[in-house]
Amino acid sequence: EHLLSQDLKIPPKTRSQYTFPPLFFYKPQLWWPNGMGKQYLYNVEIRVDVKGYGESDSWRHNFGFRRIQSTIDATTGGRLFKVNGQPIFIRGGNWILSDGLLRLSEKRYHTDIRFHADMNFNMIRCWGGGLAERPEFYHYCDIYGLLVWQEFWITGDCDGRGIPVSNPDGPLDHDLFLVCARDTVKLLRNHASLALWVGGNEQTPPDDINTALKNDLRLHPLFQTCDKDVELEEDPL
Amino acid sequence: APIGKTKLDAGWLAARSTDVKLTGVQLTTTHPPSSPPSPPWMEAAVPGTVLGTLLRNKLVPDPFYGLKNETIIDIADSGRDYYTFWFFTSFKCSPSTHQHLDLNFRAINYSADLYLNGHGKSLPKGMFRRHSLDVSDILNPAGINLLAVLIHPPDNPGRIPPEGGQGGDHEIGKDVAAQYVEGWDWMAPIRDRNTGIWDEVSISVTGPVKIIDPHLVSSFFDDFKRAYLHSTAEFENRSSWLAECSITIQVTAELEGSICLI
Repeated sequence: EHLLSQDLKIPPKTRSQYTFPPLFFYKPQLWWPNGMGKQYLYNVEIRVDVKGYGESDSWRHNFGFRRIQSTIDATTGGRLFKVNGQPIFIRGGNWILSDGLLRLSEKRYHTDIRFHADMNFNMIRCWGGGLAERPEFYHYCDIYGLLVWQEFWITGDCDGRGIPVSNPDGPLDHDLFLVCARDTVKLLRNHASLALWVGGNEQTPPDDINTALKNDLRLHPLFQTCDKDVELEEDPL
Repeated sequence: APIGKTKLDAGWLAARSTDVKLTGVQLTTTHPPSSPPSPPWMEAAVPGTVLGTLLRNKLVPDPFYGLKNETIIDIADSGRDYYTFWFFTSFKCSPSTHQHLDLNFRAINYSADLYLNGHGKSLPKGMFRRHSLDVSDILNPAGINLLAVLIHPPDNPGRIPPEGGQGGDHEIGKDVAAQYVEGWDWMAPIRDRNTGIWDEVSISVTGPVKIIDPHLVSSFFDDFKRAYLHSTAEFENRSSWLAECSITIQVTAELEGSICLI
C-alpha cells in the first residue's frame, strides 16, 4: 500500500503540480509530543524517473502522522491544543535563536532541542523578533516531540506599539513580506512538530498581510471534515 | 555527476567590499583571490555572518564577553559599506548533457550580487527566502567554477539610541528581517545586524525533471484507525522535449532495530 508509481507527461520548459492518490494506512504509528507517547516518523521518498534518461531527481523527508488542533477557549480566552484528539497541557518555552552571530550548526540545534525535551517542555515558541527557524531546528523538534509555535517577523515594539511608536503599517514592502512568508511556509510545512503559525509578537500584522496569511494558511476544505471529532458517515475521499 | 545535493560549507573566503578594487567579473575569471588567502581576503564562516567571520579571524573581540560588544563599531556609525562583504569560493562539477545544476542559498541577509564564472545575477532582498539558480549554462567546462557573492546589509539597519530600548529606533522593522538585532531589553545590539550568507549553500544535480517543494498532509478517520497520506509536488521539466515520467512515492518505517517495513 505504501509504494505508488504514476506516469506523468510534462511538456518542455513547464512546471506541473501533481497530487498522488492518497496512500492508505491502517492504524499508523502516530507522532506524539514529548511526554505523551513516541515520536514515530516514517521515511517518505518521492522520486522521478524520466523515460530514456533514468532517475532525474529524488526527495525524502521524515514524516509524522499526527493531527494538531487548537482553538480559543471561550471562558478563559486562552488557546487550547489537542494532539491526535487528546487535550495537551502545554509546557512551553520562549525561543529567540541559538546564537547571536547565527553560528547555527546541526550539532548545536541537536543539543539545544534535546535540552528542552529533557527540561520536560512540549512546546517551543519562536518569537517574532527572531528567526523563522531552520529545518534542522524542526528536525530535532520532530525527533524529541517539541511542538513549535512559529511567529512571523512582526513585533509590537517595531511595528506600531513601541516607544516611540514606529512603523504602524509594518515593513515598507508588504509584497516582499508575503514572498518571504510563503517561501518559509513551503520550507517548513512538512514537519510534524510545526503546530501553529502566528502573525507576530504582541501585534497583529497590517490588515493586508494578515488577511493574506490567513487565506494562504487556511485548512483545505477536505481536511475541514476530518478535522472534526465526529464519526463520518461516508468517507469523503 | 551524481544526482543529489552537495553542501558548499568549506573553503570560503571573505573581504570587506571597500578593500577590494576588482569587480565580480574579474574575481570570477582573471583575478580570483589566492588560497591560502592574503589580505584583504580572509577565511570565512559560511553559513554565518560578517561578524562571525571577523571574530573567526580575531579582527574583533568576542562580543559575548564583558562589555566587548561596545568596542565593535556599530553599522550606524561605520556606514553600510563597512559591513558589505565579498564572499568567494570555488566548486567542481561537470554535469552531463541532460543534467542540470542548481546553486541554492537557503537564506541570505539581506540582498546580494552574485557572480559565477564572470556571469552576474542579483539575489533579491529578504532575510527569509530561498534562492535557487539553474547555472547549467554558465558552468566552466574545465570543471572548476568560481563563485563570488557581494552581500549587502539590511536596507534600514537603524541607530541604537543611547538608552537602548526594545528594537533600538525600530528602523529595522521597515525590512523583512530579524528585529532583535537592534537590541532588546535582554539583548545587546548586533553590530552588523546579522548581515551574511546565514544559512546553507548547496549545489544540486538533477536530470531533466526537478522535484519542487512537495507537500505532505495526513487525514484521519475512525478514531485514527484509518489514515491517508496526501502528497502534492511540483515537477519542472527543464528540457526542450516532452518528458515521459514515472513518479514514485514510497513510505517506509523503521521498526525496532534496523528492520525496515516497506
